[in-house]
Amino acid sequence: MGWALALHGGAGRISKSSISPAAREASETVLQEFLDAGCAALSEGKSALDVVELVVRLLENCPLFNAGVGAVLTQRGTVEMEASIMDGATRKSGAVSGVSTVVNPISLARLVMEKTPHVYLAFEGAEAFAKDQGVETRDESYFITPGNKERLAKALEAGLVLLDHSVSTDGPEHGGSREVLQADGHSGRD
Amino acid sequence: TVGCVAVDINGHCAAATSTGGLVNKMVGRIGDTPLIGAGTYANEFCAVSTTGKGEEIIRCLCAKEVASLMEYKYLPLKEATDTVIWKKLGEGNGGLIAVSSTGEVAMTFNTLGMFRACATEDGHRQIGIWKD
Repeated sequence: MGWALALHGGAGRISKSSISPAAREASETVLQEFLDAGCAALSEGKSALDVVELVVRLLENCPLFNAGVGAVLTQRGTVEMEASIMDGATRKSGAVSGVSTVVNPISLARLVMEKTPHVYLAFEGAEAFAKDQGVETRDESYFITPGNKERLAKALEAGLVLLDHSVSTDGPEHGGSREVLQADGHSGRD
Repeated sequence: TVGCVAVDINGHCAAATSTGGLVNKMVGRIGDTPLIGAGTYANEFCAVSTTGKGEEIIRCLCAKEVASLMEYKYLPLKEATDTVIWKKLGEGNGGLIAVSSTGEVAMTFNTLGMFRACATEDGHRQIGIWKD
């Protein structure tokens, strides 16, 4: 027995040829950095709950990943972020959806868990709760990066193509999902 | 999507997941991340954070499924995560990270890649994107 930690920055159709050596190095560098931060906290005796919040805040603040700064865009070019946290010792949990101004949605999710009788707040209610709690907020433009604008443009363009080439009834016209290749080689999947 | 799971020196597990969702998603779309049991779950056995195609992860209830396999079928962590990712979640649909209360770690995915890293108190460390 002992402490252990794992973190991820998303999965998808990430081919080796689609990531430049510089981008790969940048990703691996921040993964290493955030892993070190989490390990240090666990070594100091911090609780698992505190550590997962700490590490996810770091990931949210890093524009290389699809949460917080660099969150992907909706069809309308807006940001709708989601987060959740769960404490295994108590099975308490908290979650938020549809927040567009909260810098660290994971910390808002923890506040839902600890400060409300609920487990899940969304959209206007979540934003109002964020203001009540005094968490850091920013204008929506803070989260939108040039790269994500470009990805949305490509996805919108590819979406039109994919509508014409749906291969199954899982296509968007049937309310299902569609997969859109992004400029960085990720699939449209998060 | 980003996520982190941890077990501390007291054997307590926790999981956290955060996301922007899908590029070009419909306004108002809810993904797997905030749905406890789908994208995120933790109990006294393990902690799980998933990533991938949210709608499929919701249908499979992936995170809770891992915990249930450990709790009710007594599977070790790696076997439980392999079962969920390779036998229940369709190929190419995603992955997960998980830790057990006894300090095991699993990072399992059936997509081409997953940005991931892990460490244990005994010095094991791994950082990777692709399977190899």
